[in-house]
Amino acid sequence: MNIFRLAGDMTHLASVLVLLLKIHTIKSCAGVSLKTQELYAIVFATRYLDIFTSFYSIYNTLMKLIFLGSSFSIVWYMRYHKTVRRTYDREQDTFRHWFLVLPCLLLALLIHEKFTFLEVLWTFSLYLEAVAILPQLVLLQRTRNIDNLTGQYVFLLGGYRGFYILNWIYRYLTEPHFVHWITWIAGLVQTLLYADFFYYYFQSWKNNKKLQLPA
Amino acid sequence: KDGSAAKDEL
Repeated sequence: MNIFRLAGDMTHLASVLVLLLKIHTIKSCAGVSLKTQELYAIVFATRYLDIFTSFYSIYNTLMKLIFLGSSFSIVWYMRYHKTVRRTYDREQDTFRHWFLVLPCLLLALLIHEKFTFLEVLWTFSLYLEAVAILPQLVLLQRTRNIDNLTGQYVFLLGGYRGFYILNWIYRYLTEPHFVHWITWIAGLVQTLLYADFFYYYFQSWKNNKKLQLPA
Repeated sequence: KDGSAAKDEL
């Protein structure tokens, strides 16, 4: 464990807590993309299949349970909670996210480190996570008024993988043979997708203006 | 077992 990875995990944890806080306290998911939340639930379900077979640490297992629990409960809230589901803007959240799942699955079948069931699904989860934010970014472009909590959620979610990139650099420099091109490239693509959001987020923060993405 | 090295990450 290194400080970059810890910072990344804490930032990631903060992002899901901000979202759960928003949904649970103000009983609203306005501006939140259900498609992105469903994709993240799939990412965690396929990434943490080894939760019962391989144990690394209490921390590792605990965080996996938190991410699994939070992502599925957010999907549940947005789909089935009587009050929250009414605040979901279904007409705006129209990204065909299943068109992301299939290419990621095909790519995982083609490019992976080992051709085993767990490894292919794990690789699939890396590719899917890289693009999972797209429905949310598209939704933010459509809904002009981005409330603070949703903006913070996307900002933290984008920041965590950035810390992970620093973690991979650190591990590459300190651990012999730590080379994982697939993880690195997927993580880099993921972070780059947030680039324009980060730009407008900082602009709004610097000028103390409401966050607005260009249409 | 460097392959698993990335598996200890979340």
